[in-house]
Amino acid sequence: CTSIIAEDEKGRMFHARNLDFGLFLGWDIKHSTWIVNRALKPLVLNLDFQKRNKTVFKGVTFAGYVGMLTGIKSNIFTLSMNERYSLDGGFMGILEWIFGVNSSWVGFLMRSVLENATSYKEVKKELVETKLIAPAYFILGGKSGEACVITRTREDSMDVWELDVKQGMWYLLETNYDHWNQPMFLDDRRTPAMKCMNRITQKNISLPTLYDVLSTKPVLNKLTTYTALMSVDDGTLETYLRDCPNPCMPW
Amino acid sequence: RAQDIPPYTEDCRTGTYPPTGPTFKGNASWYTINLDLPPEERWNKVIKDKKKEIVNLMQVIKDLVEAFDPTGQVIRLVDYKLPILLDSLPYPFNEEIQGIADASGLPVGEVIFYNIFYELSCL
Repeated sequence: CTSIIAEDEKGRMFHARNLDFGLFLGWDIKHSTWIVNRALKPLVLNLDFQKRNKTVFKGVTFAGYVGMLTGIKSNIFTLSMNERYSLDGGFMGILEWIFGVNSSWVGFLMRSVLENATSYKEVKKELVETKLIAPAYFILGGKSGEACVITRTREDSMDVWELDVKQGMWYLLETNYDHWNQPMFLDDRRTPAMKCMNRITQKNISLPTLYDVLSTKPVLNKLTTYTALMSVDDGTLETYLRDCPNPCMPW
Repeated sequence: RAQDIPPYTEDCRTGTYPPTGPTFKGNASWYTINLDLPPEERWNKVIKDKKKEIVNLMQVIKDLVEAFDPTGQVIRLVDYKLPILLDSLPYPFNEEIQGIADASGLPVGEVIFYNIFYELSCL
C-alpha cells in the first residue's frame, strides 16, 4: 500500500491511498496478475454510513468485510491503514485473543473510530493506545497542520510521525516500511513516490496530482486494487479500481 | 517505459485525472449502510448485489488453501471451528457477520475467515 497526506499552501488537507493486496496469493498466468487481487476488485465499494438519514462517515471496503481500511469523517479526519510486516504478527495476536487477551481487530477498530470519534485528537489517542491483534501503520489526517503516521506494534505505538509544514514537511508518505528505515530494495515505492511529490511541490498539490503520483509505477503495481482520494474539508471520497498492464512490477 | 527491476526510471505520470485508459477499471459503486437497522440486516442490499462475487472470492481462496492442504483439513477447521469464535467478536461486528452469512448462504466460519484475513495474512 501507499498512503499520502498532504497540505497545500492554502491549508487544505488531501489524503490519498493505493490499497495493494494479494501478494503470493496465487498467480494468474492468463491475465498476468495475482488471483486473489483479481477476485477482490469487483468487491470494492464506497459506503455511506448513516444514522437518522444523516451521514456519519464514509469509507471504502470490500463487500462482505465489515471493517474499514479507508475512511473519512467529513470536516474532522481522514484515515487509512497500511500493512506492517512483523515476525510478531497477526497469527500470534489471534492466538492470544483466543486465550482471552483483550486486543482489537484492526479493521474493526478503524470502523469504530470512524463511527464514534468526534475529534482528530480523540482518534489519534485511540489509535496510539489500543492494543491490536496485528501490527499496522495508521495514516491519520485532520484539519490544517494535523496529520500523522502511527507505527504500531501489537502492544503499543513505536512512533508517531507528525506533519510539520513550518519545517517544510508538507506531506507524509507511508508505504509498508518504518519511515526511519530504508525500504527493501526490491520493494521501494517510497523513493519514486517522493520524487513525484517533490516535483509537484506544495503549490500544485491537489487530488488530481495525488492521483498522478499513485498512477506512477511502481507505486501503481500488480497488487494495486483501488486508489482512494479524500479531502476532509469538503468530505470528498472518490474510489477508482485500478489495473497495471505489463510491463508492471508484481508488487 | 517502466523497468521490471529497480531502480525505477519511469517518469512521474501527469494528467492522469480524471481517470481513463488501461490503468483505470471503473468507479467503485456507492451503497448506504443504515446504522439504525439491526446489525444483521445492515448489509442485506450489498450482499444481494455482490453475492456471486463474494462466493467467487471464497472459492478462489479455498482453491488456494487446498493446493497446500489437499486433505481439506484447513477448510473443515474454518467451517466447523471458527463459528465458535463468532460470539467472542465485538458487537455489532459479530451480528453483522452472522447477517452476511445468512444473506450470502456462505458458512459463517468462511465469513469470519474473510473478516479476519488481514490479521491472518500478517503471518
